Amino acid sequence: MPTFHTKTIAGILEPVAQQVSRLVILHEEAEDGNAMPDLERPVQGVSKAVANLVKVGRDTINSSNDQILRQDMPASLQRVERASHLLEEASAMLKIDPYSQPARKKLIEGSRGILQGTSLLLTCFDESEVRKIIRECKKVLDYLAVAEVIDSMEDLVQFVKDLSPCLTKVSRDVDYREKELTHQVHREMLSRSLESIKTLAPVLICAMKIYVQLVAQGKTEHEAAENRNYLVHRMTDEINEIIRVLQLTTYDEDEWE
Amino acid sequence: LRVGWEQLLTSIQRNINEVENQILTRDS
Repeated sequence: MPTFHTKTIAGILEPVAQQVSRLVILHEEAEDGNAMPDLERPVQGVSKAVANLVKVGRDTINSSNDQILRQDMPASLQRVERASHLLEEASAMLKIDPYSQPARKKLIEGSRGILQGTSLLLTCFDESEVRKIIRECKKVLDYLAVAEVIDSMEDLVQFVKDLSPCLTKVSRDVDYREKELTHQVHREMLSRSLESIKTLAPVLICAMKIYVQLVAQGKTEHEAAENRNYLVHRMTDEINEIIRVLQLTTYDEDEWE
Repeated sequence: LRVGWEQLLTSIQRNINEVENQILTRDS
């Protein structure tokens, strides 16, 4: 059984993956040549569902601005389509010869192929969702990069106004993502970094405020600047760590083969 | 095996519909 990277993907694919595995074993044990049933109707059902899925997939590709998704997704759709054709061929062959061994092989290949294709499709889509979160993380990094040049209260107020909604979105998205992952270590890593960011953000704002006040009073601000810079670097490191962990995957296509 | 293959194909069909829903939901 392959390991699915997210709970959503696992929830969709695991039951079918288990059924395919079970049936393949049963089939291999039953090389006795029992007659196969007429599978025309269920195969037609699959073909129709595949046709709909391919249409929705193509619409998604055409409307997406994500170049990587546009590049990766067609292959998974083709895989599902090819697998669906194998099932149709198998069904036609079994109508003529219910004992046909090549037809049985095509049934197994087709079933596996649909699983592989849908798994790839969901993975492409999931990776695109991850890229959306990473884009938000990079916005936070861009804001953090200007923290060191803010030296007036007015700019600080604007900085907080800009950073807050962005941080809130990152926090919500990463929290949701963390709960979605099946890999416990990755979950813990995300959770840890997110907690650090939540703790560091108000401390950074406070440090920036102290710096701005000292500048306004014409006092020595060297230590305050160092403290602020340290906090900026800590937060930058944590956001970079989140970006790194978001891109880790346990998915290994070879496990399907 | 008779019931097995029919059940599997029905599950596959359901699975494809779920994948489609997933894409439609996230895409909107």
